[in-house]
Amino acid sequence: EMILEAAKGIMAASSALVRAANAAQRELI
Amino acid sequence: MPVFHTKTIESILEPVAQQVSRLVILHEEAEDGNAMPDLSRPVQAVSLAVTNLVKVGKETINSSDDKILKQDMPAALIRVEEASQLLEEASGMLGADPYSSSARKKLIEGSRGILQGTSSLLLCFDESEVRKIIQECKRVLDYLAIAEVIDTMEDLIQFLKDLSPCLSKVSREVGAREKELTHQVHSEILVRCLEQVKILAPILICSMKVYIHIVEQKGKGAEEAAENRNYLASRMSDEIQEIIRVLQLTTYDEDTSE
Repeated sequence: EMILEAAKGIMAASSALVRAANAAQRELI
Repeated sequence: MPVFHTKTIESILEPVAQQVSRLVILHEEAEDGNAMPDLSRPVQAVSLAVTNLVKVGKETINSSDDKILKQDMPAALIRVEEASQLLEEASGMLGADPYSSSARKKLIEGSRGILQGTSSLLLCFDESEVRKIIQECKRVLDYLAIAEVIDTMEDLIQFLKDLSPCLSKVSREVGAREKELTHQVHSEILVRCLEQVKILAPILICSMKVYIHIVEQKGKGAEEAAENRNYLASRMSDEIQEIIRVLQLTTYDEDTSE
């Protein structure tokens, strides 16, 4: 289904974003 | 950590749900922490993915004849769009001040919003798929309701021609659904009910045939044969009703009663 694929796309992009944001703080802790 | 009721939804959302939880914890622990990196590119990627989801979502809404989906899905799309806007604002603010506390809050709020909006959207879509299966189950119930007025072999043949494809579809779709559920108890109930339906269906047809033979030959025992047939039809209806009930359970609230 197209909607499942689109949701997977959002989650992949969000995952990359949150990983990048997390990486900066992880260095500190 | 939220609990997702299907394996598909779980596989899509859970990895990001965990990362967002970690994001919240990390930023709480490191309130005055490191400078945030430039997030403009990953935020841009999220915005593009959101644009695509909104497009696909609107197409789904327009092509569906499910009134509930048409009513509920737009709110989920708006939630995702608003969250994406928050991420863009956070990215812009962090560009100006990589230590900005309000930008971090927007980043967390936006990430949560994307997750919650996508979750609502997938739930909306999933519930609509479930309603399609329930519609098929109700067709089977309608056929079972007329079992007691079938009193000729011709009618029985037609009854079988109508019921069989419908029953096969229910069996196929409920079987697939059962494999999708993350809730073991719900899955087991569906398996058990489906097995009962498969056992009862040929016995019901046999009982209908017996009744028709007795009536056509004006023999004794028509009343008992009718009772037996009605009992089997009602047993099958009960199993289908239970399948419908369990298909509609999308939360774990019922655990205490089970």
